Amino acid sequence: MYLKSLTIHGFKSFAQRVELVFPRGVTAIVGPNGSGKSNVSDAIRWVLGEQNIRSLRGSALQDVIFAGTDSRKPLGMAEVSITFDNSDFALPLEYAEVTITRRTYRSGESEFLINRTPCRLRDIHDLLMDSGLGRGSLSVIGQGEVDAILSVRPEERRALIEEVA
Amino acid sequence: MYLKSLTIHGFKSFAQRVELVFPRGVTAIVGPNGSGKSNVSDAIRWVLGEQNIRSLRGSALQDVIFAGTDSRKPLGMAEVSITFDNSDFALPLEYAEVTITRRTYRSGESEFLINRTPCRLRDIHDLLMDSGLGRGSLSVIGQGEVDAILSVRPEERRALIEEVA
Amino acid sequence: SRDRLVAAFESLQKALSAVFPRLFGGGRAVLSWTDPENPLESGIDMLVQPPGKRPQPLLTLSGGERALAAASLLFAIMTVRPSPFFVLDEVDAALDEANVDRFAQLLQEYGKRNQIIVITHRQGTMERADALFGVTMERHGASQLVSLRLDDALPAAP
Amino acid sequence: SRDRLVAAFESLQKALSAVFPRLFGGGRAVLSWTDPENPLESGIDMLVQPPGKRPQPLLTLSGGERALAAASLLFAIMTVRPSPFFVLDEVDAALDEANVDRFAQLLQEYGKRNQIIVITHRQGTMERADALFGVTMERHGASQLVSLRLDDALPAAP
Ligand SMILES: Nc1ncnc2c1ncn2[C@@H]1O[C@H](COP(=O)(O)OP(=O)(O)OP(=O)(O)O)[C@@H](O)[C@H]1O
Ligand SMILES: Nc1ncnc2c1ncn2[C@@H]1O[C@H](COP(=O)(O)OP(=O)(O)OP(=O)(O)O)[C@@H](O)[C@H]1O
Ligand SMILES: [Mg+2]
Ligand SMILES: [Mg+2]
Repeated sequence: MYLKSLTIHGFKSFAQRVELVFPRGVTAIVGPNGSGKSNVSDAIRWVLGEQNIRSLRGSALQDVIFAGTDSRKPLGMAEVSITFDNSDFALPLEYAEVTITRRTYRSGESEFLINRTPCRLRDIHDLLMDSGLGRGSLSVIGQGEVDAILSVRPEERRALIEEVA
Repeated sequence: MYLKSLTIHGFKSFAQRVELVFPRGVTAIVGPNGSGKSNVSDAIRWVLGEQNIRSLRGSALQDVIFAGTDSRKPLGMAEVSITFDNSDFALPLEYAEVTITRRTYRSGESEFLINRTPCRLRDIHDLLMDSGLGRGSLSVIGQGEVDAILSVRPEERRALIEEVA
Repeated sequence: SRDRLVAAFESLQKALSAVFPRLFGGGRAVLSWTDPENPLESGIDMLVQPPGKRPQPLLTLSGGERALAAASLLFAIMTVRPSPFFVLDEVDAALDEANVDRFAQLLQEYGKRNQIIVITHRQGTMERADALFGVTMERHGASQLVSLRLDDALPAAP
Repeated sequence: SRDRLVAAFESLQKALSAVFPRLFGGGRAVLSWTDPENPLESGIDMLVQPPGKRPQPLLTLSGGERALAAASLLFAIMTVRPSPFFVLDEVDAALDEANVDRFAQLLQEYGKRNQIIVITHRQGTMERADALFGVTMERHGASQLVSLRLDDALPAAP
C-alpha cells in the first residue's frame, strides 16, 4: 500500500482545486511563509479522520472551509480526497485502488466516502485501524511537533512500542 | 545603562572561564547544535535572579553546575558575572559601573554579590525592578519561546502594556 | 493609573503600526481592548493582517507568520520601553529566506538604539551583526568561545 | 501480549542503535523500561549520549539535539513499523548546516523503503528530494501549486 495522490478543493487556503501526485521516495514541499504548506499536512490529517479541530489550528468546524480574501468570495464547502494504491490489499477492501473523501459544508453537515460510496467517519477509522495511519500513529508530524515526540511521559512511550508491536 | 560584559565559569557546559565583551549594537552568537549558545542566554537569566530551575532546562539547582564529561571532572561551583555601564545612573547605585555576580555550590549554598559586596537575591530583584530587566520583562526570549509571546491570553497582554506604562 | 495605561497602549500600537508592514512587506497589526470601558481590568487582543489577506486571529497564522508577528511586537516594545539589552534565541528559525532578510534589516536598525544579542543559525542574520561570537564544543564536551570574522561563520560559498 | 511487546521494544532499540550514530556523527541512544519486571504496565525512558558527552536525560539536550534525537526515533519507527507514508513538517528547522546534511542523507536512504513527504525551508533537505512541489500564495490570498525543478527552489547562488 502506498500513497498515490491528494486532491484539495476549498480546504483552508486552497480556493482552487489542486492535485498532488506523489512519486515513491521523498517529496519536498517548499514555499514562502504563509503560502499553504502546513495546510497540505492539515488536509491529510483531516481526510484521514482527524476530529480535534484545535490540532488543525481552528476553533470551529467551519474554519477549514476557504474563508475568502480581498478579491475572492468565501466558499461553501471543503473537500479533500486521498488515493492509495492497494494492490497488496493491505487495506481490507477488494479494490486495488482506494480513495477516501471527506467533505464539510458551511451548514455544518459532513460527508465521508470510500471509493465514492458514502460511509460514516467510523468506517474510515475502522478501515485505517491496522494500517499505521490510525489515531495515535506518528505518520503525520505537524509543524513544531517534533519536540513533542521526545517529551511524552514514559507511560505514553510504551504506547509507541505497542503501536509497533 | 548598557551591557558591557558577561563572565561564565562552571555554569552548565562552560567548564573553563569565558568572558564575552559586548559592543553596542547587534551581537550574533553562532555555533553548531549543542555547543553551548543557549547556555549563554540561560547564564544571563540566572545571574539576573531567575529562580525557576525548569525555565533553565534543569530539574535541581545543581543542574547548572558543570557536570563533567568523559575527560573532565565535574566542578564544584558555577559562577556568572554581568557588568553594566551605569554612567547614566539608571540603576539606583552610586557606581558608574555595576557588576552582579551569582554563585552556587554543589553543597546547595548560593551567593549573590553587587560590585563584589555580598547581598541577597532580593537585593538583585530590587535593583533591577525598574530597569526593564525585572521579572516578567521580555528582555530574554529563550529558544522556542518566540511563539509564546503571541499566545498569552488577552489578560496577560495587559500586563505587557503595564510593563510599558 | 488608567491614563498611563491608555497612553502606553496607544504608543505600543503606534510603534507596531510602524514596524509591522516593514517586516511583512505590507499588511498591518491592530491591538484592541477586550473591554474598552475598563482598561484597568481588560485584556488585549491582537489581530494580524498579512499583505493580501484578511485580518485574522493569531491562531490561524502559519508558523513563520507567527514568528514574524512576534518579532514585530518585540521591536515595538523596544521602541516604547527600551531595556538595557535584549536576548533573542533563534527567533528566526521558522522564517523563509525573504523574511530572514527583512528581519535582519530591522534588527540592524533597532540595534542602533538598543543592544541586542541574537543567537542564530541563519546566514542573513549573521551578515548584519556588528560582532560575532562563535561557541564551539571541544572534543571533551566543554564549551569554548572564539571571536569570529563573518567569513569564518558562513558556510563555504557553493 | 507481553512477548510481542518485549520483541517490539528490542527491535526498536536495535533500529535506533543503527540510525542514531549516523545522524549525530557518533554517540548512542538507549531505551529502558521504568519497571522491567512488568513491561505491560511500565513506561519507557530514553537516554541520549551525543558524541563526546555523557549520557544525559532528554531535558538537558539543546534544541537541535532534541530535534535530531526525535528524528532518529522516527527513522527507527519507520524501520520497525512501516506506514504507507510519513509527513514531516519542518522537523529540520532547529538543525545547523552539518546536521541538516546528515538528516537529509538519512531521509534519502529511508525514502527508498518508505514514502516520505517533507515540508522544509532548508536547502540541504530540498536537494535530496526525489520530487519538489512549490506552494505559493497568489496576490489574492489563495494557495496554488507549482511543480518545481530544484534550480527554481534554491536561492540564487551568491
Ligand atoms: N479557512 C481558511 N480560508 C482561507 N485561508 C486560510 C484558512 N485557514 C488558513 N488560511 C490561510 O493559510 C495561511 C497559513 O498557511 P500555512 O500554515 O499552510 O503556511 P505555511 O506554508 O505552512 O507557512 P510557514 O512556512 O510559515 O509554516 C494563513 O496565513 C491563512 O491566511
Ligand atoms: N550542567 C551541565 N554540565 C555540562 N554540560 C551541560 C550541563 N548542562 C547542559 N550541558 C550541555 O549543554 C548542551 C546544550 O547546550 P545548548 O542548549 O546551549 O546548545 P545550543 O548551542 O543552544 O544548541 P542548538 O543550536 O541546538 O540550540 C547539552 O548538550 C549538554 O551536554
Ligand atoms: Mg507551516
Ligand atoms: Mg539553543
